[in-house]
Amino acid sequence: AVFSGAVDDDFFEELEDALICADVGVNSSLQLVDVLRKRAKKDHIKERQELWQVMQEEITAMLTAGGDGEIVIEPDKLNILVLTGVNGAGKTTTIGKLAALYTGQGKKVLLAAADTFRAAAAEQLATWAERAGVSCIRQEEGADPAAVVYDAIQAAQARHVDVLLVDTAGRLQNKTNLMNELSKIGRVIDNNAAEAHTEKLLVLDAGIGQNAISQARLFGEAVELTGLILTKLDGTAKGGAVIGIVNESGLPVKMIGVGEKTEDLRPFQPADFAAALFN
Amino acid sequence: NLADKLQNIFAKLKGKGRLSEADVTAALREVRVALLEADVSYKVAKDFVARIKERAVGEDVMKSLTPGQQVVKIVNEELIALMGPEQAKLKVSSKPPTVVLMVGLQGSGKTTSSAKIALYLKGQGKRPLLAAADIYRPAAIKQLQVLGEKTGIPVFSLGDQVSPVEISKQALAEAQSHGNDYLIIDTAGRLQINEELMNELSDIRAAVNPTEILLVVDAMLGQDAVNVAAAFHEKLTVSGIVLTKLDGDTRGGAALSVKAVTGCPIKFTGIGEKLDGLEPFYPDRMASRILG
Ligand SMILES: Nc1nc2c(ncn2[C@@H]2O[C@H](COP(=O)(O)OP(=O)(O)OP(=O)(O)O)[C@@H](O)[C@H]2O)c(=O)[nH]1
Ligand SMILES: Nc1nc2c(ncn2[C@@H]2O[C@H](COP(=O)(O)OP(=O)(O)OP(=O)(O)O)[C@@H](O)[C@H]2O)c(=O)[nH]1
Ligand SMILES: [Mg+2]
Ligand SMILES: [Mg+2]
Repeated sequence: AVFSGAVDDDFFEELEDALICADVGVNSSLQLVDVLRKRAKKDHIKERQELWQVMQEEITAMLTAGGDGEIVIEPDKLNILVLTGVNGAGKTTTIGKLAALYTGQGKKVLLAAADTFRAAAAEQLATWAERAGVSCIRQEEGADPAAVVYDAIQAAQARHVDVLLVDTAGRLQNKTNLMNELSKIGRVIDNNAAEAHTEKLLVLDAGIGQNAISQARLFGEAVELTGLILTKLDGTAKGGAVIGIVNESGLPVKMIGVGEKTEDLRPFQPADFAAALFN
Repeated sequence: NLADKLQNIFAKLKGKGRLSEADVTAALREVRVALLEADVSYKVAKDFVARIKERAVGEDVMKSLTPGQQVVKIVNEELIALMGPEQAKLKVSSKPPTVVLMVGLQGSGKTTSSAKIALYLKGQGKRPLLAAADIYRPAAIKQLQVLGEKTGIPVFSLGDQVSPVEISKQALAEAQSHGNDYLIIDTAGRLQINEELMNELSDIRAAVNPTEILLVVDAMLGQDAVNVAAAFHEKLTVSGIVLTKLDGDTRGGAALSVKAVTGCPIKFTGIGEKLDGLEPFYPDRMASRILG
């Protein structure tokens, strides 16, 4: 509806409002509106519909600036995927989905229950392991998460596992001790699985507003992130905050969660995402 | 922060001589941006700024010696007024047990908050009973049972093969026969657009007639907060809000949005992962937080 009719001042205001309502944030919204304003002027565009294409292209360009969004699983070596993020974002569930995905591709998968803090965290992951028919390395509640990761790496190497999926405890980015714990997990992997291909993924709930920017920044300082996973896109939230994040960090969105079931995981399609912002 | 920005704007404007209404409008744009950056809903921010303008013009901010300070004062007062009074009181049913139904989106903090509220009640000498009515999420029942064990609070469960409505009914019967004065029912997270699951909540409500229906909201929610709150409120008539994860660094504008759209009091705030991480809601602290 924003993109039908003539290009006028109202249009740019409506566009800014629509972007803000999609959690794109004030700065990124103004940036995008500015790009469109300049294009409209330069190409003498009179119809809003013509700018729709430009908008999608511009957002897609912003989202793919950091490189293509694929989780790389290299053949003939150990691949370690660490999922991190704030409390309740969907890390454990996403690992369950990934376990099924890679097992379905004939890969040998192992899970590591490195959330040793939250009530029934290991049990929750164990259920997902069972569903995928894979093993799960766990220790008792309160154990050092880095120790679980260390054990899991030893097991993965000994068993010639293709994909090791590491679940971590939810943590708020302003908790320095928890960020330090995360850095330690990162070091354990770097020091004990140097030959492995490692992905460190930040799981973001699509419903989060501008705090997502702070999450990406501070988690990125604790561990070198390789990508983002955006969950709960089956809800009414648009997840627009990722635009600002990708713009700032260059981190690509690799996958999206669109539900609570095993099959509800898809590769990220920037063009579809851009279009959906205005639904 | 906003106070500094407004001081600077008005300082520049004052240099031009008398302030006009247009100058006030320009300054209020800064207030709107601050609110949007704090995740206050777009429409709530718009209405709020219109209200501030009314007061600014009505109180002749233009004639003030310190217009920036005066606008900040008005904004702060209006925010506090909008967010409602400090409220840690749960309503009590005339016919015990008082039933409290915990609802909200996936991962918002319902299970943890159920246990926190139960512990808070126990600390007040009450005898709460927790009910595990999430039969969908893997190990959800176990999670509540572990929290129950940690706090010495009984957890009623019928496993995950019995409907949440039936679990709620039997939990109520259990609470009545064991003399529990509070029954806190933990439910599965759900999207407000999932008709079937929203109907499940109305069915639970019809079955056990809760005195409190608490919408658990993650403080870092963005613009979608209004959609979620409006839908839950329309379907169930929410009686209170629990705002979680306020120990994070989010500005928490969702608090304003949810309050503005439902009119429900924010009864508790989650300020940590541990079970003692529960506080009453302080509107003045929330106001300064939202304004950065
Ligand atoms: N609708 C929807 N729900 C999801 C999605 N991903 C996860 N969830 C739900 O979100 C809730 C939290 O998921 P978890 O996997 O426990 O999240 P987590 O990040 O591991 O949580 P913590 O370990 O406590 O920090 C659960 O109810 C999941 O079913 C998704 O893509 N869509
Ligand atoms: N830091 C912090 N974490 C919290 C707070 N409240 C809950 N959490 C954490 O948030 C995550 C999700 O909490 P849950 O209680 O499992 O959320 P839920 O709403 O029951 O989730 P679903 O049942 O899947 O919908 C867990 O890691 C909790 O420990 C809080 O106030 N502060
Ligand atoms: Mg988890
Ligand atoms: Mg729960």
